Amino acid sequence: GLEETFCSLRLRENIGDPSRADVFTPQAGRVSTVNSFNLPILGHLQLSAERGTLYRSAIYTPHWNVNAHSVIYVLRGRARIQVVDHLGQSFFDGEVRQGQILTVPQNHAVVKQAGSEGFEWVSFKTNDNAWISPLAGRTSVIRALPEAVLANAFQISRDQARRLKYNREETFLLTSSSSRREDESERRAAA
Amino acid sequence: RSQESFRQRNECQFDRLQALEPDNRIQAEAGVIESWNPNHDQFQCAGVAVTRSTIEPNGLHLPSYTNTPQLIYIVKGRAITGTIFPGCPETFEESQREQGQGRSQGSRKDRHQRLHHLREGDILAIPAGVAYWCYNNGDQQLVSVSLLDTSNFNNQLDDNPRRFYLAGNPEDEFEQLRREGGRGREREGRQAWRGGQGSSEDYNNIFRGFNSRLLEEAFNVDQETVRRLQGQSDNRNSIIRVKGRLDLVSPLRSRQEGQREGRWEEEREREREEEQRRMRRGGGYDAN
Repeated sequence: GLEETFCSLRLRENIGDPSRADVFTPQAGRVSTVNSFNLPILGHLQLSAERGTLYRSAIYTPHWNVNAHSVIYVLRGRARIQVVDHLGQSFFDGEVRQGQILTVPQNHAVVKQAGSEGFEWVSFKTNDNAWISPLAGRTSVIRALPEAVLANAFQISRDQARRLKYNREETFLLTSSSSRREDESERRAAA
Repeated sequence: RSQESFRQRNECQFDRLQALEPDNRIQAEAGVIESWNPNHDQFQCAGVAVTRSTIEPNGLHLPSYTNTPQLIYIVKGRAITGTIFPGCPETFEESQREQGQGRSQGSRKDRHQRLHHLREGDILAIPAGVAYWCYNNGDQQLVSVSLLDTSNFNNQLDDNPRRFYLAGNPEDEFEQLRREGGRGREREGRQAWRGGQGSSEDYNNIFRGFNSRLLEEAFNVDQETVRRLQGQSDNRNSIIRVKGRLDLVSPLRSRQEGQREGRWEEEREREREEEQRRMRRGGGYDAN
C-alpha cells in the first residue's frame, strides 16, 4: 500500500510565481508560504519555507518566529536586518545581500527593511507549520493588548496607546515614509 | 536523537534528591520573582525550570513570552490575564453603538484579545512563544508557580529558559544564574529598586534592540512613543504598579464563582446599574 501513500506524495510546490502570493501589498511587496497544509510531505519532514519580495525601502514588520528557526537566503537585492535577543540586545544589525545566508533563532525578534533596489529572499523554517507573531500591524501583539495595559506598561497616554495600536492597518508588509516620499517625487518629476 | 536521550539519561544519574529553595530573587516595583537554578541536577534531569512570582494588589506583570511552554499554578489570590495568539481576532470589544457618531481614531473604543479570570487553584497553560501578561485585580497578594518545560519539542533553542519581555527593562529571571554559575543569592532590584546600583544596559525589552527610526516607521508613531516603547528610563522592572485601576473590556466572573465568594448579588446589582447607565446613554435598544 506504499504507493497509495508515500510513493504518490506530491513533492513540489512553486512559490516563486507572483500570482500565487499569499500576502500582497501593492506598495510594499508579497510573500508566499509552503507548509504541510499545501504540501503535505512537509509534515513528515517538519519543515516549511517562505518566499518574499519587498519593494524599495519597504519593511517586513518586526516579529518573532514562534515555533521555528528561520534560515534566510538572499535571492536578490539588499536589506537591513536586525535581530534582537531576550535581553533586548541587538544580535545582528547589518546589511545582507544576494547569495548570503542569515539564521534567525526561534523567538528572537527580527525586522527587515529593503534597500533601494528592493529585496527578495527565501526562508527555510524548521517547523512544518511555522508561524510568526508580528509586533506591529493589524494582527500584532500590540494590537491585541488592552489599551490600559499598553498605557501602563509603556508609561504613555491612552491616546498614544491608541495610535500605537491602530496607526498601521497592514498585516505585516509595511510601506516606509521614505519610499512614499521618493515615489511622490518621481511621480511629480514624470508629470 | 539517540545521543540526546543518552545525554538525558546521564543527567538523571545522581545520588540523592534534595528539597530546594529558590536561588534567585528579583525585586520589582510591585512584586517579586524568585527562580530556582535551572542548572541543578534535578531540573536538568527533568528538563524543566521553575519560578515563583508574587504580585502585589494592582500590580501588572509586563507582557512577555518564553522559549518553552509553561504551566502556571495559582497558589493564592486572583488575577486577570491575557494571552496573545498571533493572527487571532480581538474578541473583547466595546460596541460600536457606544461610540456614538465618532468614527475617528480619537474616539475609537478599545478592543483586545480574550482575557481570563484566574483564582486560587487554577492552572494556566501558555504555549511556547505566546505572549501573556497578568494583573492582580484582587485585594491580596497573587502568588503563582510556573513550570517552564525546556525539554519540550516546541523549544528548538537550547535547554536554557529565556523570557523575552515586550515592555519595560526587566531582568530575565534566569540570566543572572547562568552568568554567575548559579550560586544562590538574594538581590535587590536594579536601579531605583536596587538603590541606584548596577547596570541597566544588560536588560531591555525586545524593542530596545531595534533601531528607533525603524520602529517609528513600522508603527507609524512619533519619536517619543518609540522612546517609551523601548523602555528608555524605565526602572520599574518586570512587575509594575498600575496607576488607578486597569480599565479592561471584560465580562464579570461567573455566577458560580461569585456565589462562592458571596459577591454574586453585589455584582448582579452592578451589572444592572451598568445596563441602565448604557440604556440611558444610548437611548435604549432599538426594536427590529
